[in-house]
Amino acid sequence: RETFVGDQVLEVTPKNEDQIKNLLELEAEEDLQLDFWKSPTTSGETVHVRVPFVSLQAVKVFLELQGIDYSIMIEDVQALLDEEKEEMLLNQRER
Amino acid sequence: NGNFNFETYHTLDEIYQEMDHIVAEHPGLVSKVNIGHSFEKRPMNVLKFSTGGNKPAIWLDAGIHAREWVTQATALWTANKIATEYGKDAFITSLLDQMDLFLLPVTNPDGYVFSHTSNRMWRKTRSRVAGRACVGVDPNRNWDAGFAGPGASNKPCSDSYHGPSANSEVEVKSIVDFIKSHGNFKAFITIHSYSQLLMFPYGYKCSKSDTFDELNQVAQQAAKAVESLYGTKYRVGPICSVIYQASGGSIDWAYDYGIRYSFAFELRDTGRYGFLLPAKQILPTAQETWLGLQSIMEYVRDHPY
Repeated sequence: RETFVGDQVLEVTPKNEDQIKNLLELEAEEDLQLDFWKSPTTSGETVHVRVPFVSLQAVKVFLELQGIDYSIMIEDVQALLDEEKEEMLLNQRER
Repeated sequence: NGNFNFETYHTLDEIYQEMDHIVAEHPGLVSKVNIGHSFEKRPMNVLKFSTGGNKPAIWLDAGIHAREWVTQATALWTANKIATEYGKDAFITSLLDQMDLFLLPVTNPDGYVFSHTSNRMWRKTRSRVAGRACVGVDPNRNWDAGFAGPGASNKPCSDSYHGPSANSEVEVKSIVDFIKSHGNFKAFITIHSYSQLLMFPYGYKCSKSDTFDELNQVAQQAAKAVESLYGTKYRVGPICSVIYQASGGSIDWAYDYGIRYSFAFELRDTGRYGFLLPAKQILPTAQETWLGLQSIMEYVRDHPY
C-alpha cells in the first residue's frame, strides 16, 4: 500500500501569466512526482498540488524564488488518510 | 439489511450490496442493469429508475475519477432518495412518470478499489498495455470528443493521459455503447469533485456551443438552487472558456452526439481537504447537489426536444 507520510498539499496563488507559466513548467517536471489536484488556469485562481515529502524542499524553494504565494493546505496527507481509514473501520464495526 | 449508513465512505462491495438492496426494496421502480465490465472484470452496474414503458431518459454518472469519493457517496444517497421518495415527493414522482433515469454510482470500479487498497490518490483506470510502465488512463480524456487535443496528456504516466485511442477504456466504451443502443437520452450529467463548478460544453474547444445561452441559463439556475441550502457557491460556465481546456471529456461527447442537456458538476470544496473530504460532509454535499440536479432535471422534463 502506498503511503503519503510527510506529503503536503500546497495551495498556490499565481499572480500573473508568468507565474502560471512557471507552475506549468513545474507540473511538467515528472521527477518531482507532483500531483496537481487543481491545475494552474488563470491568475488569481488557486492551484492545489500534493507534493511528496522528498520534493517538498525543491518545490518550496522554487515557489519562493519565483515570488509565487503559497500556503500549506494539508500538513500531512497520511495523517488525514489514517483518520479516514479509522472512521471507515469504526463504521464497519457499527454495521 | 436496511441499516446502510449513507453518511460514511464505503468499499465497492458495500456499495454494490446496497445497490442490490435498493433494487430489492423497490422492485417495481428500480432495477439493476449491467452495461459491461471494467478492465479488471468488475461489473459496471447502473440503477434504472422507471415506471415502465420506453420513456426518454436522463443519464447520471459519478466517480469516473476514482479518488473523488464524495461523488460515489453522493450518487448512492441520491439513488436512495429517488427510490424512497417516489410517490411521496411531487417532483420525483412527476419526473419518473415522464422519464426514465439511469444512475451509475461507480463509473471507474477498478480505480475505486485501488484507491481503497493501494493508493488513495488514484484517479485513472487500471488498464495496462504491454511494454508500458505506467498503469491507467484518465477516463475523462478518453471520449471521442476532440480526442488527444489540448488539456490532455500523451504521456502514459500522467494523471491526465488520454489513452492510446478514443474509447480505448472499456469503462468508457461500455457507457458509449449503452447510450447509443438506448437511443433516447435527453440529458447527460456527470458528477465530479472538487472545486464547486457547474460546467457545460465545450472543453475541447473554446468556441461557444449553439445552445450556450440556454445551457448557461439552466446551469445558473441550478447553481442558485445548490447555494440555497448551505450557501455553497458554484462557478458556472463552459469547461474551456470559463474553467480550463480539456479534451476528450464525456459531456462534450454527449453534446456532440446530440444530447443537448449535458452538464458536469464539481462538488464542494472546503478549501482544506480536497479529495479527502471528511465523511461528515457527505450528507450536506449530497443534499445541496440534489437541489441542483433537481433544477436541471425539472428543466429537462419541461423542455422536451
